[in-house]
Amino acid sequence: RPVPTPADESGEVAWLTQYGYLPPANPVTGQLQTWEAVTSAIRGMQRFAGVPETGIPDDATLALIRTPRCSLPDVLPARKNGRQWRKRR
Amino acid sequence: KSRGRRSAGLAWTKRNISWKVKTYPREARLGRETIRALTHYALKVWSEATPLTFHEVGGSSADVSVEFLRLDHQDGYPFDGPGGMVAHAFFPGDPQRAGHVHFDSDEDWTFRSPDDYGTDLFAVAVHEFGHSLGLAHSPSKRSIMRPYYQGPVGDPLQYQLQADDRTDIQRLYGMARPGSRVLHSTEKPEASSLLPDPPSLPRDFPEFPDRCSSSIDAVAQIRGETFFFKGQYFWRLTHGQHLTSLRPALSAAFWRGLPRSLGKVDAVYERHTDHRILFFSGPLYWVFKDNGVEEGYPRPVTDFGLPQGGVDAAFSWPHDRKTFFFKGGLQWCYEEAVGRMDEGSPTHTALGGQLPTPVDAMLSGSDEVYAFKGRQYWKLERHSLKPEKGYPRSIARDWLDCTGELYPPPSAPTSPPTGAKLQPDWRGPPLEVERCVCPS
Repeated sequence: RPVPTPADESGEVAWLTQYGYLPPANPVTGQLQTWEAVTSAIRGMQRFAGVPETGIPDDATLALIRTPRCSLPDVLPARKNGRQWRKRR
Repeated sequence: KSRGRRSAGLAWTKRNISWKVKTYPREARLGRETIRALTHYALKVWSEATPLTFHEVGGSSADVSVEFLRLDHQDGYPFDGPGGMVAHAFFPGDPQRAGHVHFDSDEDWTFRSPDDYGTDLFAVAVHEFGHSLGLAHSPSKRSIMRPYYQGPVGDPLQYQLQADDRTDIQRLYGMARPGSRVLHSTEKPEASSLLPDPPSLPRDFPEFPDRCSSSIDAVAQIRGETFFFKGQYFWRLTHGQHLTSLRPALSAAFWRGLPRSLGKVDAVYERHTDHRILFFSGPLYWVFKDNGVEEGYPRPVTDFGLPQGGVDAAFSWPHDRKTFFFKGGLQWCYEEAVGRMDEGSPTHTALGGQLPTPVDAMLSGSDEVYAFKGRQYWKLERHSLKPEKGYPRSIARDWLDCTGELYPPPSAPTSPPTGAKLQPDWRGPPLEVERCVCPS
């Protein structure tokens, strides 16, 4: 069984979900995000932010998570007609 | 959702986009005029790179509507108090929310503050309007569309988009002027560049003057507000001496009946006997009731017993209803109550030898007079017209909301004129702005 993310990472998980790096947890099963999914999401966030891609919430990553920012997600949901939102470059 | 709004997909199809600041933050450090001005300049950044133009509207519906809201405001993006999420805006393709721009009113919104102090409203506004026009977040550290707040981006009057952002927005709307769109033979015109060209701006609007580096042609207290005239334009200060807009308005568009061909005005004052407003330019003068010219004007200035060549400056005392005209080294005193020039006029001006003459403009407050010359002004004692200590000072800095090294620092720490001191008790009915036509 995949290892669910430990509860004390929920702040980062909520942040990653808020900004589109992690799909929302399954509301039906309440299934927590697997740690692999979170690691991959952290890498995606680090890549977008231009910080080293360590896959873990290191200091540089946590500092960004605490930085004031725009509420809109960085990764936009797929558009209704199935086409991915235009990715910038 | 809103009449006439045609936003589709990732970009607006219309070129001339209206905007309005719908709500302001409660306890804000920034005044409303400042917030409106910063909104104007943040939109201007995008219009400089594209064929888009933006105009402010007073009505309820605007294409881009700016609101300062807090916590959960029912749009799916609740704010979270100071820090964290500071603002958001919705894309043109959003059927319900296109054009909505929300700033967290719990943030400490600042303007020209130190980097680590508060949240710079202009920088965030440029970012959010990028979303309103269809741009998503950018990973580029140089881009204004980077999701993280990175501090102020400098003077709103000087700020220009980085190349990445310019390229991205032009991909949606094409370049600023059809003439500058250089398409190489191999380059297929972008779909967006085939959009209908924007209506060209009327060619007869000369570039308007920069308030921070101009001298003044005339200045007047009208119904408690201060009007600074330069060329064909004017700036307006509220009763509280706040600039109503960083951008001047076209005089002929507001003062109905003033010829558009008029290059400049020499003097303007409010006549306290009937609250008419008089404009002087060369050999002619006009009388306005509110902002509409009265029948039978212009007339020659010789009506007052003035020389045919016109005047340099004028001001009128509300106390004794005397109006003083200045030309070169001479001054005239005109009795408004009886409509007659004082016998002893003209006399050598009392200004001579104390400040450079001829002056450009004069202004009377309740107990003081101001003389303007070049980019400086003096405060004069009411009767002797002697300059007070600590003058000259910078017009741009004290009256027209310019700061920074370009403008001579005040020679003495006297406070700039405040609304209260300049507030005559003789205000007539407020000037209602029926329509405001801006040059661009």
